[in-house]
Amino acid sequence: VEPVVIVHGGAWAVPEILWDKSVAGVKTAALHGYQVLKDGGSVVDVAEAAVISLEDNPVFDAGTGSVLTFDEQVEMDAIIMNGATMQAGAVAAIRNIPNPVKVARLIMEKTPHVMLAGEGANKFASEYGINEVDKDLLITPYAKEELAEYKKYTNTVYCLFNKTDHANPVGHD
Amino acid sequence: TVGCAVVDQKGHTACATSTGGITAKMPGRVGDSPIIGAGGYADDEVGAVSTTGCGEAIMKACLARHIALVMETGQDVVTAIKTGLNHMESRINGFGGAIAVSSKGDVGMQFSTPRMPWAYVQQGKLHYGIHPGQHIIEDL
Repeated sequence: VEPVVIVHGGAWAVPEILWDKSVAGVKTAALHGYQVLKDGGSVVDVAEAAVISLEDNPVFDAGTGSVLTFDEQVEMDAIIMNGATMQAGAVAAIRNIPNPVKVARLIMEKTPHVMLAGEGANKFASEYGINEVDKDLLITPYAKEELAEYKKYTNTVYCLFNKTDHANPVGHD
Repeated sequence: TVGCAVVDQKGHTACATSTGGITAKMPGRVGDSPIIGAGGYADDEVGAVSTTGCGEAIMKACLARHIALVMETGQDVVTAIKTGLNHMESRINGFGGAIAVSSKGDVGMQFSTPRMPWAYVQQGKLHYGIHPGQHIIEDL
């Protein structure tokens, strides 16, 4: 089989100001993942490494650069899955962790569970030396501006997803 | 949201997806990203998928599993993703995108939103794009 590593940086109405940085970020992540594969890493190593590269890039809505909840917190979700064993690990609403995918992998490999959420996920991460960081380290000026803009125009929380370029971009899963 | 799908020389597959969610989300709200079959799915007998877009719609559509299931019928990766996205749009009015690899080394990406940055490496070439229809190839 010809190996391939593919990544994405989120499907939404990416504003022009983020086009170049987004493309540069996905190129870097794909190359990084492929290098891990060439160096003998497993497919799980590759998936984790590529996603960490994207989480660490403030351009993307994950890890550093995550968007904010209505009460200005950072809550993140992540999953990792191994196709050979169909084992999976996931975290939901984990707070203030730079790389949620690392915690997802630990859940997959160290517990009989598939998902840990909220406080339990943070507590589990801490047991493996992955501690919460100051949320300001994860919040970008862009995320703050986007929340402020949102609050200026509405106080209704719902999924605003629109196919047009004129859609109000409110992030994406 | 960000994600990765990978297949190696032996046909082993994996996927990962990670997200900060949507701006101004209700505290405690969880989208598709950590849900198996919605935000991601990997099975060496088929391939691996990572999705992105409106989390509520993706969950209702079980988008990653839907795409994998279409791949399982023998459809190519791109057709499978298109089929999944079309289903999500027509039944739930939801939009998004996905990347996928088959365990045979086929690769594809599609999106029904205005843009989605993506990139992949295969056979010494780096492929990437962000706009609909854009597909740039660089030699490594």
